[in-house]
Amino acid sequence: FDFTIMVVGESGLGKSTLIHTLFLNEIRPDRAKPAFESIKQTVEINKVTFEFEEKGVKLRLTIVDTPGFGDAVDNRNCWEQIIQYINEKYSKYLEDESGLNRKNIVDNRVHACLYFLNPSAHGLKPLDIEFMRELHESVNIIPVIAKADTLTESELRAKKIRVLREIRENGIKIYTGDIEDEEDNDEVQKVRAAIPLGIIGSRTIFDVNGKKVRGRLYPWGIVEVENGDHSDFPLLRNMLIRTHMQDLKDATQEIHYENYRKRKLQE
Amino acid sequence: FDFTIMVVGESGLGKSTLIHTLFLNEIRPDRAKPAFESIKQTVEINKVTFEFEEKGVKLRLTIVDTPGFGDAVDNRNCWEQIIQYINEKYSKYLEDESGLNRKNIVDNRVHACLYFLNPSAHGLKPLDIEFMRELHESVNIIPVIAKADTLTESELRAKKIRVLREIRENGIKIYTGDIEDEEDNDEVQKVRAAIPLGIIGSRTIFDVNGKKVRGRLYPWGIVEVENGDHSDFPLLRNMLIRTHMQDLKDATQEIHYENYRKRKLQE
Ligand SMILES: Nc1nc2c(ncn2[C@@H]2O[C@H](COP(=O)(O)OP(=O)(O)O)[C@@H](O)[C@H]2O)c(=O)[nH]1
Ligand SMILES: Nc1nc2c(ncn2[C@@H]2O[C@H](COP(=O)(O)OP(=O)(O)O)[C@@H](O)[C@H]2O)c(=O)[nH]1
Repeated sequence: FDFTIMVVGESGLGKSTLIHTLFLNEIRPDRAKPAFESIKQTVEINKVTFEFEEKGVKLRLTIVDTPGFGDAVDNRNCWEQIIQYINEKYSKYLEDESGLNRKNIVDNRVHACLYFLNPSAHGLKPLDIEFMRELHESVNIIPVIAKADTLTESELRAKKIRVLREIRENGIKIYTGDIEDEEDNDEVQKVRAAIPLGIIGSRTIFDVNGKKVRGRLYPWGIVEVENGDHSDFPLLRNMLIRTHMQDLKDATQEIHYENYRKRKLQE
Repeated sequence: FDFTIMVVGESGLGKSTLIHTLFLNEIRPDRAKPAFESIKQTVEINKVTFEFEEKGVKLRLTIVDTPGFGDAVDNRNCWEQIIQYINEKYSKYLEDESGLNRKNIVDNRVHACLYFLNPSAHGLKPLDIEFMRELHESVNIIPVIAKADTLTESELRAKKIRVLREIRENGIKIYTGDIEDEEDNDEVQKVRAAIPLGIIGSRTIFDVNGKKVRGRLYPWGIVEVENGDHSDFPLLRNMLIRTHMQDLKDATQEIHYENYRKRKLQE
């Protein structure tokens, strides 16, 4: 059972912290990147694979990190490396699919692209629009509002409405979480209604009245990552690991991979 | 008594909110700018002037806003409009100074440039470095860490250390708040020690136990803008309005304006 999640967004939006919070594993060694390194525009593609086994079911989870995205002064085309990576995986799958060993094909295609929106932006930034327009027909894009503890409840609500409106105005097709035949499934509908999810992550655990709480300690209070009233993090984890994992794989196979094959055949 | 403050930084970093918090006045009408407007790279220069009178002393305070800075996909040279504005004011002053009506000269030069650093960045972004290198010999640059309520106390401390180190490594000369003969002035030293100031702003006032408090209401607590334990905002206000206003004007006259005159004479 293979599942690949790609994380994309400007440096500092809490991507590695979120992956740690989700899977208790690290995507990169903790090295501080000196600012002048990122003046030339380079986007790296790094990946790390974890294998979990639960009740005899093996899950090979791959996280693809894209450091450098959006960090330069001139960010034109900084999505090219990302498109190239996604297409390389489709190309490999197409090759394997037409080969002799179809039964044991390894699925390294990207099933979900978590796109981190800067909470400080008034809505979508031009780079967000360009990225999503370039990739919405190649991969499931799941936009998330990073560091949602920057926003009050009303600011988060307003931002979600604005982001969805701008996504619609720009003809962008994001992953909506709408699973066929699951209209009565409360958990699925809860996730759908909250998109884009406002997320918070943390590597720190505190003792709050004898209870272990993962969160962020501020002079004015403690933000609890697992508290649904503080952020949508619990919904995101549910979505990726339980309610929507299969649908994300299905949509990749039936929509995005098909788009790739059509493009390939037209060449 | 003329004083001009310019605010520079990406959209959404809380610039207009900060000016409101400082001076209870607005720098721009509250219109939401649609995202696609900012795809072409344009930086506007807008200014608004307020006149205050206190104990018979009249203060003409001008705030120069620079919407569009850093908001495009390609931000090369987005500082050009800003350099042009600053030099235009020096040029006008030079002209007036050599004229007949020297006694009543109006000083419209920019005395302080509040440069908003994104709290999400790991240190300085390439754009921050380029901007400050281009302008540190033309105007007093006061870098501030915007939306400091995004950062825990230890993250803010680490960020200040890192920003100062990167400023030094890149040969950038920021306004240090070091006033001659004020080494024993506690208030001045407090400001100096806290640079770059971590600031928080708000347009909302809450009732907390019968006391009126300006701040931001989160599910996990209330951030108080005026509380020195929550942010450096009280230090910033003190600095701009009391302890450092005269020194900012002096440094503009004696350092930056002199640099301009030297450049002009060399042409
Ligand atoms: N306010 C806030 N800060 C966060 C959050 N998650 C991570 N951070 C902090 O943001 C900084 C950058 O996080 P990091 O995960 O390295 O960001 P990345 O560059 O996107 O991988 C670190 O100081 C984190 O502690 C969050 O949810 N809220
Ligand atoms: N977390 C946080 N949000 C802030 C702060 N100041 C302003 N904001 C919010 O950030 C958003 C953008 O603020 P605005 O002043 O319009 O930013 P500008 O585009 O830089 O002028 C608004 O929703 C503000 O309420 C702050 O200190 N902390």
